Amino acid sequence: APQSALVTQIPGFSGTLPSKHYAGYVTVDQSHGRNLFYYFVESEGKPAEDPVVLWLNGGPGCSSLDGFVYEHGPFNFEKAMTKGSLLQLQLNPYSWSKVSNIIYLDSPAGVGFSYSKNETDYETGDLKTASDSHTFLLKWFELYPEFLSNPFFIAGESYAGVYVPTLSSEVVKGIDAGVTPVLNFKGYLVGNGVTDDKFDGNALVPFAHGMGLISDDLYEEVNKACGGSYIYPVNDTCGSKLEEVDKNIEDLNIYDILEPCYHSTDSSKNRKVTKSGLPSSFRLLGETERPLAVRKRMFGRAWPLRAPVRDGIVPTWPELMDN
Amino acid sequence: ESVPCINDEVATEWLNNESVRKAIHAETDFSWELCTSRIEFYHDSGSMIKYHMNLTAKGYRALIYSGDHDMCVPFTGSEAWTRSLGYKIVDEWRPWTSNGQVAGYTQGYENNLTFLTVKGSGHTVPEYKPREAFDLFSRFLAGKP
Repeated sequence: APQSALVTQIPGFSGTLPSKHYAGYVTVDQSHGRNLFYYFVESEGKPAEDPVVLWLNGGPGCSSLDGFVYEHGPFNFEKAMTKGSLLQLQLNPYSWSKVSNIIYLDSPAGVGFSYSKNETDYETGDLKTASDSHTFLLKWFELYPEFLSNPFFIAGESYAGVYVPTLSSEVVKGIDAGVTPVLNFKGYLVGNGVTDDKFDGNALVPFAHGMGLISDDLYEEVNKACGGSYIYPVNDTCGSKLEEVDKNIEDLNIYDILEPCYHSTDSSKNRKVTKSGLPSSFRLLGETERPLAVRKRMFGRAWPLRAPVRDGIVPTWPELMDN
Repeated sequence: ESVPCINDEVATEWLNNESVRKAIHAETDFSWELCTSRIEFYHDSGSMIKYHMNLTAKGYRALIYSGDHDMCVPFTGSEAWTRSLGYKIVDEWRPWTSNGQVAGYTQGYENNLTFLTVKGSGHTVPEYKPREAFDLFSRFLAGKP
């Protein structure tokens, strides 16, 4: 391992690190200066034998350090920090580094700490992201050859439901073509992953009914009007019934229906509205949060009245009537 | 930008702290954001079903898990597409346990494909259910049921 990448101390943590940590950049395109940031946590068990796992958060556009801080990293941040001060970080008893060597990768360039010197690189997509991440892996294993023989897995959640299989496919193609170094790829994990427009799009209504978020009557009505397919409304009745479904669920926390929705007190963090008029906050999905995505497909545009409100503009009643 | 309903203050503050940046060898001339709008991103790979078919057919192991209280990518969709692959069921729908409690349900398919739910969890399973997530992760890596 490159000693220059060794993390010798973590601000906020005063003990001895339970395993070695490394962090830094891998250049995936020299001519553009495209650099991907990684944070690597060696296993607290048997690093020489335990699997190596690449972790990817979704978005697209979200940093995998989300996973490090909030999900399965070696420290418990939430209990250790209050606004404005670094407190004592505690170890996370459920850190995934207990049983694996884990790489948190910020991908594509432009996300988290990853960057490019050529801003045209910030226009990208699934396939380029997979290709760059594959390049990253080949170079990373060249830097850390002692892990090459360990079983290797790729894991992620949400929009990484796209990143994981596309990257896994690149890895397998590389293995089949004899690309070196040869990765000891064994499999992959996907949590709440984006997969397919049809399956993902049709999932919401049965979910909302099963969870008791919409009534039996409304479920029967929407099912009858839409014929069980909710992505592309087949008629106006279907569209209006889907709108009713949306009204029933729109104030819930989309990421956990039983949790309250956190609202930032920082006014600078209020949502911006993109050129298209759609809110552009999309932590874990391709376009926007799911109900909006459903609306977008339903009507070809999203939530016409609410977008300006989110932009800080409250329309007058005549304006509403005009719309 | 803020992500709806998500409090990212701890991560934002820690990862934008100068001493942290220095310690983890991160560039210091731009700020860290949980999710960025700096990139223009195209979903240009279509459905993932064909990728899953190819990978599992080649013998690579796959675990598809779902926090069952997530409305962003609901488990109903993941359950449906994994079933749609048409693989033979080798482990019938059953509860799985963590710490002696039912932690969710699972169904195993041929070609080493497993679908699994995590009861009461939101979108980011290890955040909502760390112990259960650790159990499913470590058992999968170890090739245990």
